[in-house]
Amino acid sequence: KKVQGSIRNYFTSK
Amino acid sequence: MFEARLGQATILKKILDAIKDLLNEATFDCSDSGIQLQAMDNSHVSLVSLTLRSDGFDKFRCDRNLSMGMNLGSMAKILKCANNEDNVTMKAQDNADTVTIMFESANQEKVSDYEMKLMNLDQEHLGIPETDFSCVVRMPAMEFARICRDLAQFSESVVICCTKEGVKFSASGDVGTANIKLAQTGSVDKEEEAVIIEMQEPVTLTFACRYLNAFTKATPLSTQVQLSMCADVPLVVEYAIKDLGHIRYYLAPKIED
Repeated sequence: KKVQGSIRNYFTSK
Repeated sequence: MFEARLGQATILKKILDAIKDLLNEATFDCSDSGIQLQAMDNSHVSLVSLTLRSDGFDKFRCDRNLSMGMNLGSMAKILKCANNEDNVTMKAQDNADTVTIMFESANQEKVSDYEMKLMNLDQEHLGIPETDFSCVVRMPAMEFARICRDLAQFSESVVICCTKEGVKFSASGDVGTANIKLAQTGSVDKEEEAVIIEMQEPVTLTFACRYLNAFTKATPLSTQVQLSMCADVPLVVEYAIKDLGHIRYYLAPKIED
């Protein structure tokens, strides 16, 4: 089953 | 002092319509290069990035960098008061806690202004890495909206599969399976009707319909939409705003549990 990931996992905090 | 003027309020209305379903409030970062907005939706699944270049405005002045936190519901109420053809001017003093939005009719016989309280939003800015996308699809924005709307009936998720033959959108659920394939167009009379695929490597990714449908609220801004995809990174859905800038939506893919 596929689950929704967070966009945060792909971008870094500035 | 900050002052930005657009010839037609309709553009600002369309921009707001394109973001207000995803964001309740957002910070408009103003500098002499223009206005930028970057914000994640409440669930942190997608990110909205709006760029409006200063040279796209009829008048633009920004003496000092200014971050204006706005409640988008309040802004929508104000923009509802504008006629589409009205001029719109946003004004704020340095360090102000309000912004003034002014509408002027084309013949200048009606002038209205609305002062809106600004908010202190503690929004984090995310660094978006440069990506060499495996596939970039350009297609009519209305067609993309139609596909997202149609497929949402069948599943919460849509699978986008891009190969050199074309791009396929699929949804599978209790009713059955739906597949919509678009081939790259040969010759078209109008550029805005073209489907263009630039593929380095084929890619298949799964996304939530709900967010794709929210992004298509930007359809009135642009005749074409660009989808940029790469394995295991967010989809980028970009709508150009003619002569003014663009709005980009980033959406995290659905991944195996």
